[in-house]
Amino acid sequence: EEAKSPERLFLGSLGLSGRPRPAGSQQPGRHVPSALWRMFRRSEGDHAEESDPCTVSEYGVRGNIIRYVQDQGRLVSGWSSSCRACLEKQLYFNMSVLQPVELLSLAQLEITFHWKLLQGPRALSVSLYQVIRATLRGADPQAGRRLLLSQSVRLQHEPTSVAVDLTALAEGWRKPGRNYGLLLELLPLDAEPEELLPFHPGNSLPLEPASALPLVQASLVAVSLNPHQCRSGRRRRR
Amino acid sequence: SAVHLPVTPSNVCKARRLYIDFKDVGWQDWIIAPQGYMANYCHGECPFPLSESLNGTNHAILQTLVHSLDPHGTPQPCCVPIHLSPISMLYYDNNDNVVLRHYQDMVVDECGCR
Repeated sequence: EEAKSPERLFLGSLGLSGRPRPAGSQQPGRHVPSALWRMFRRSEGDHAEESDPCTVSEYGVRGNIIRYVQDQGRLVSGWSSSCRACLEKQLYFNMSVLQPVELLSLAQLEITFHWKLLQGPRALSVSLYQVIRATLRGADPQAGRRLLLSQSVRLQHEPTSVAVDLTALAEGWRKPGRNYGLLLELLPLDAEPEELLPFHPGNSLPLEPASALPLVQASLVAVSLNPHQCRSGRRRRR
Repeated sequence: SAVHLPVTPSNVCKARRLYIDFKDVGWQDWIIAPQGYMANYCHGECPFPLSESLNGTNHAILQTLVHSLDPHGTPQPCCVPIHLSPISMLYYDNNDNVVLRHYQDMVVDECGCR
């Protein structure tokens, strides 16, 4: 009966498989990315008539759905097995949230580093890998990964962001069993590792390795088009 | 030759305002913005003669004429939306991702006889 309720039929016509039940619905004032607020307000503003609801002008692509897919990865270990002085962060974005009918037009990874005052390095070497398959503990970690990006980042007082276009990769993640996520490797450039962390590599478990490094926030901006809600060839009002 | 009384204005085809507050339908825990939706709809008569304010096409004007001559055989033109606006919704999905979605042609701005 639920399947045929008026609400479900109505939400279905809006392209939603049902009433969303977000886990954090009880947390008032949850974070909404400021970029999405800006887009929403622009679409509601005085120039709404001129803007095309099926084009995301901020990214210059076709689309009527913009998702900030949250990172569900975790801190893998205090130290990277392939680089003794590095910190590893697993990144995982669940792309199954896109409905099969939707056409993915952009998937952009945005990594933001929030530098902590008076503590930690001022510059990082950042390496991003695609995890191709799971590797056994002790196997060559390089075998299961592919380098996507390697660059240095100078940390400022304001948050510093790095953007990477992962559209082709994210399209592949929509197929079940193809998404092993990403691996982010951070190497402090202007401080000795020992100075940073309250323990030496010999310890079995790090106490709080990340506390010495900047806060890393990652999200995947996925822009997609639902062709049922965007009829092409729509003549603009003259 | 019968005297033909025009329909009272309130029955004429026009947009009827209807606002749905998302709180009333229990959607406030997943929709971030807006607070509600203008679910306006078109309702009313398309009488002969069709006045210009009813935004009728030539075909609709002829149909009202034929209806006036043969009310049981030919219906009046329909009162339908002729101008719609898009809306945007900002909401949390089942994975707590924040989603912005734009919908074309969702709010009825203007109605007409077609």
